Amino acid sequence: ISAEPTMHGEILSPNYPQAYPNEIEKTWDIEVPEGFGIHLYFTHLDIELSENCEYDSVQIISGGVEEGRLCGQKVSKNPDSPIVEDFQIPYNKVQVIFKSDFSNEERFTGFAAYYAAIDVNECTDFMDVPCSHFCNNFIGGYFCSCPPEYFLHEDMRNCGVNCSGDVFTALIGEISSPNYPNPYPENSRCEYQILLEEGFQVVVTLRREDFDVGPADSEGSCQDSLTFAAKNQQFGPYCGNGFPGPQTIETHSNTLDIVFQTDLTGQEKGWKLRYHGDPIPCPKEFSANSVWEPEKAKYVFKDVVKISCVDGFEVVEGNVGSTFFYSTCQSNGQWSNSRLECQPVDCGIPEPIQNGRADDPENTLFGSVIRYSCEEPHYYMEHEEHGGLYRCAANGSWVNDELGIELPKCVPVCGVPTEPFKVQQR
Amino acid sequence: IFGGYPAKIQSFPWQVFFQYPWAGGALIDEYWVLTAAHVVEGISDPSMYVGSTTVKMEHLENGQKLTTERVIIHPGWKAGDDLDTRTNFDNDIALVKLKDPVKMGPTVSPICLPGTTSEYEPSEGDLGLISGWGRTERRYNVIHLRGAKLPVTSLEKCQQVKEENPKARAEAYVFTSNMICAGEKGVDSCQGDSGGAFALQDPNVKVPKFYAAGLVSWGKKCGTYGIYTKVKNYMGWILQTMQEYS
Repeated sequence: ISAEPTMHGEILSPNYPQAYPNEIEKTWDIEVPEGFGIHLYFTHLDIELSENCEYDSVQIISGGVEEGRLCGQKVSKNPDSPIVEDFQIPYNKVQVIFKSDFSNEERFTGFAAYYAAIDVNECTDFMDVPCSHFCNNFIGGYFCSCPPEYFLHEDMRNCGVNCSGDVFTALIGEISSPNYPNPYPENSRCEYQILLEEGFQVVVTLRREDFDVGPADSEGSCQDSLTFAAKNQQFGPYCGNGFPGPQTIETHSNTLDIVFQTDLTGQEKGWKLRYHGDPIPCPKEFSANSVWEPEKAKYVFKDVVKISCVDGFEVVEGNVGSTFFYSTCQSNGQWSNSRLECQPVDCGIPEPIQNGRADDPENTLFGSVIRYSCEEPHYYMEHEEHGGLYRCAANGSWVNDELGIELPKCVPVCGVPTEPFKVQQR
Repeated sequence: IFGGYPAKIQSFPWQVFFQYPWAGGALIDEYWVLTAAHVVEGISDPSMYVGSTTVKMEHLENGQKLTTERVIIHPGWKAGDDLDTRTNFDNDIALVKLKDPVKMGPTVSPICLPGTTSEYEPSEGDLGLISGWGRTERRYNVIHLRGAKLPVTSLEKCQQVKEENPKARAEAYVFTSNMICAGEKGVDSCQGDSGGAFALQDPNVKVPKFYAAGLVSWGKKCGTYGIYTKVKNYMGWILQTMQEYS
């Protein structure tokens, strides 16, 4: 017999209060509204007694589990109550089955039972705790709530903490799990990011003793875990008591995502890490004909060096020559101005002089030598002792040992006629 | 030139031709011409050529025309006298600064200046050369350059020459130590040769090398003895002026 859910009802054995018939089986499917339990109680019970109620019985089954099997005669032990037997069913459905066999010789009157919907305390009536933190019962249901600073997840059962969103941009810092060193919150996912200026790589240091996250399960999977992700690389997930990873993790990235995931159970003290930004190194390039200042064994991001050309060399940018240039170690590990190099100073084609010429130079680079000469025999070189030799100097000028950058002068030869005057003797 | 011979400009490559007045000068540097003050007096832009033996216009074009930048007459030159009656030729020396440098070569080359030592003091008997396109025994001037060799002689010789110019009184002529007298046996400079160099051979070098000991200045009578401005006495002024205007 089944019916629409009701808040209460009566069940009577067949022919009650007359003797029940032989060989009969009757079932009642009782249902109260959802969220309620059922209080089923017997006020009269008179059923043939047998061992384990094998002959005749009334059986109470809820959720496939037999809550009870009754037979015999029972009287109330409480003079103020007519109830001889009762059951508190924490579900809203119960099945009552009455059976009689064929062999009754005595007269048994059966049973009278009543049921009423009762409130179930979902918070305490079940083995499984329905809320991760606080459970609040009400008639027909329950709701969960959370301690301060926790929030209720969408499943309306579990509490978590708002621990995500922190972005660490300082070049050095410390990050720890929520509440560290007190137990971290369960059922939470904390996402952090270290975001450093380009040119620095994040280096994480985590001491073994600063890590206590729930152990892995029998299959080796972490229930709670700490994971690092940087530029196509992942470190972790890590769990356990004592950090199992390397003490120092070089990420080769200026950003690092940190995810700390916890499950519902097992709250340990958590973890604490330190990080710092390690400037990206630039190669110490060997460059002939130049001097780097300052001289260092290793150059890193943002280092600025003055690259000075040695004597006789210069760096040419556009049409402008200079004896030095600055280069900066960039965020990509490359030097700025790397296309510039010290090259030999070019003195260019020597300036022409009046009444003389310079030899065609083989080249005009630093250290080259040219010789000026005068148009002989009508000109000669003034102050000839300097020899007319000019060397391409470091400053880009043709320089003579005696005259410096002053050009030689070709002065006319005086007083020497091409043809001597001959007096014609008569 | 009296008593001279035709000459090539290659023998006197320092010889400068003044077209007006018809006269000479001596090239002493790429930018400087030395001449007599009376040649350039009152003339700020004389027309000059170098490098040509003949001074016909078509030949002159083969030489180099010189362009004047400035004319500097010696401050001791007494200006303003009529040349026909002038009796004082003291300090008859001037410099002409050229705008453009002269290109030297076989036909154009400067004459040296005298040193300041006593070796460059002309002595009687020293043989020198003169050149020019001036008057000869036969012509008032010549087209083809002529030259002559003549000795230095005493200033008295020049003083003793009988006056030819009736307008001037013999005793009025001024003779100073700034003058050299030279000439013999009818070899002399004459009108039109003024400003040209009286060239003596440098005593200090083995290779023949000439310096301007004098400048053709004046004379009482052509064909006797001529007076030349003694260049050595003006070396201070010449060098200072050249330096000042360079």
